[in-house]
Amino acid sequence: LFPKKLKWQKTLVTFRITNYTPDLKKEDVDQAIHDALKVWSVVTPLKFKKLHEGIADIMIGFGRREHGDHNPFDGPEGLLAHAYAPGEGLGGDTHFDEDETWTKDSHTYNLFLVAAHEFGHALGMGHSKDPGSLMYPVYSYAQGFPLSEDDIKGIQELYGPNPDHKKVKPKPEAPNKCDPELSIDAVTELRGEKLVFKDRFFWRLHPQFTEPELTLIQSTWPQLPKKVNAAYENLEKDIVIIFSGIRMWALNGYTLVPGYPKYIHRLGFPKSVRKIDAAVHIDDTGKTLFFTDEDYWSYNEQSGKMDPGYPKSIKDDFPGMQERDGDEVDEVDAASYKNGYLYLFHENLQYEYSYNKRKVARIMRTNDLLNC
Amino acid sequence: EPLPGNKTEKWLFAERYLRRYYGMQPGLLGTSKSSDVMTEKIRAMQSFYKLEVTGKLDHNTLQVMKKPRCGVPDVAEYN
Repeated sequence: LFPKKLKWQKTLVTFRITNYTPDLKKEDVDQAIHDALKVWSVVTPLKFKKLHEGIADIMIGFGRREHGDHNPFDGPEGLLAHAYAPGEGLGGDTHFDEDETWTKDSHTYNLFLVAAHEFGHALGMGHSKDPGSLMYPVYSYAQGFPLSEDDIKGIQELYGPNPDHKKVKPKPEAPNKCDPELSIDAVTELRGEKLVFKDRFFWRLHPQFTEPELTLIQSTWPQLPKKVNAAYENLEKDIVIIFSGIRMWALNGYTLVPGYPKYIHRLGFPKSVRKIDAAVHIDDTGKTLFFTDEDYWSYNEQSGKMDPGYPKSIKDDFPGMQERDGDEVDEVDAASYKNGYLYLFHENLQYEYSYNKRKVARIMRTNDLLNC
Repeated sequence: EPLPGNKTEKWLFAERYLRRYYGMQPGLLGTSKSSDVMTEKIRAMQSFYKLEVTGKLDHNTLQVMKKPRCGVPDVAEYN
């Protein structure tokens, strides 16, 4: 929240769109503004009334560089928009940088998402430190209802809940990389970097830097689904394959390869397989291992076929993976391979498996991967 | 006007960023004073973005500064 918890001392707040961007049809701008205000009205008693002339509480406009408030924009990229805290005159006003390209889809920058963020400020919200929150300062694209628990908690501290609106389902908050119970969905190398997927996010680890960078999956690859099940890099082909449900996508660097998604059954899985839990390419053998429920498969990248005799049981072929309560591990969340060792992730533990000696060499916490 | 000292483009970019979003006072301070203020503001920004708090203008910090964002300050009082 802003200092002194600035807020509107009324629940009916007026707004007026004073000009339009040429990037979108007028009705698309009207719709984006309407939907962005609705994000806040569904979780508070606030109501918004549109004015077509005169002075409204929230005056909305598009401008470039110096646009009348001595707070100039900076040309394309960088600063996208700003808004003023509730109050007289400039208070509540919201300005968008006309040097940006405004869109109504995943291409940058989605007007609805930026407007919803800015109206948060116009109602009294400050910035959030949670990368999964709408009020996080850095732009990121995501579909669905944009408010996180943190956003809702903040706005309801100012205005209270919406008495007659059913509870909305907030976006989950960003995962905490050093949570000792952390489990992950997938892990892969990508041209020397390591990507670790968890819920709607992924951490990007660069070998020279200790600090993993947390980003929303859809902010980097809007075409990918919100959740990734498995991923692996085939260095020879310089591609990374990402799996979600029965579909798979290919990345060349950070660019999606055209012609995807494809169905996983093209790799030779029976139709009964509906999801891949983990995937890892073994550079030394040219084989890729896929883990599905209690089984695993070996895929020959050269021939593009599954090796005969598979699937096999994980428990039988990877002995020694024990949970804390002594049960044998028979499912894998994620897998990676480095210097003759296979790293199999299960819940909050990772098992360093010696590929040659065929036995578990070490057991570590999953979040060791994130330099915790 | 020649750049004061050996300020690089990156340093000036970061100065602008910290002035706009972290309330760093504009104007020239004595060189030692200005670098102390800059270090303290960089630490504040690194802490906000859960980066490693080094006070140095490292790669990760610059990467975050370059991301498209909202124009409202992250910590300073906004008026």
